[in-house]
Amino acid sequence: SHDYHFGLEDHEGISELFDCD
Amino acid sequence: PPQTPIRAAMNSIQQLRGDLPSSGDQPSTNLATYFKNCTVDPTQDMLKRLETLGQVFSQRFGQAVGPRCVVLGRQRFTLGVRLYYKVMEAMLKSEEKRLSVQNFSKLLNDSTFHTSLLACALEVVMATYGESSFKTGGYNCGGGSSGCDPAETNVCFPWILDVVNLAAFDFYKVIESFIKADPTLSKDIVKHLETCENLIMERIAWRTGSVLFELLKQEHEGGAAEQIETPAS
Repeated sequence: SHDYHFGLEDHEGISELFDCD
Repeated sequence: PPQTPIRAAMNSIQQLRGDLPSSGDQPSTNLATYFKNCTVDPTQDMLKRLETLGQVFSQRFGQAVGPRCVVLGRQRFTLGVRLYYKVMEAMLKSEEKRLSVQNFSKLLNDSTFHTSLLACALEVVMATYGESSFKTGGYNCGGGSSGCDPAETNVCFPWILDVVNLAAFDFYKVIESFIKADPTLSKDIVKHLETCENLIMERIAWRTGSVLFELLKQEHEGGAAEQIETPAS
């Protein structure tokens, strides 16, 4: 419903972004 | 009735408040289970962090908006905490599905993660009230009859980063996951977060002292040590 462009791949979640995987 | 900027703002506020349970000042049962599943239970550190940041936020909000607005700051913070819990639960559910694990001890004991998530929730609350809308971003109300006038002061992004003492680069990390985790965010709010994201990417992350320079240096040093492929004949 909005135009935000999601750039993260499916294998990138919040855990990876904070180096906690 | 026709949609006016004020009506649009009122609707957004109504929607935000309606979407957040009034009992949401505490973690839900599901969220509490995630905490209990951790190797190290993050609950006490989290509550302590919220207590400290709540005081800092209310005081700074009062300083920026008007001395009578410390109470208003406290109300904004309470809404922010409800949104923080709601989005955290959605994020963990999605991570559980993706990784097939239930122990998020490392993530949930990461202070930067919590501060980024809370800062994003507070930014959403303030933007909903028109207090952190950029000048080009449409409505800018929020003052009303309360005697507080955020339009006259600067609580616009990146004000929140300074209040919670967070690096812009760390705030950036949470934005996309936040939008994904809360599909009820209005188009205007998503646009607002996108503007914050662009500001960080284009300017704030490149300021002197940014952690980005150290990370780029590490990446460069790591990359140089890798084997270089020989070109095909």
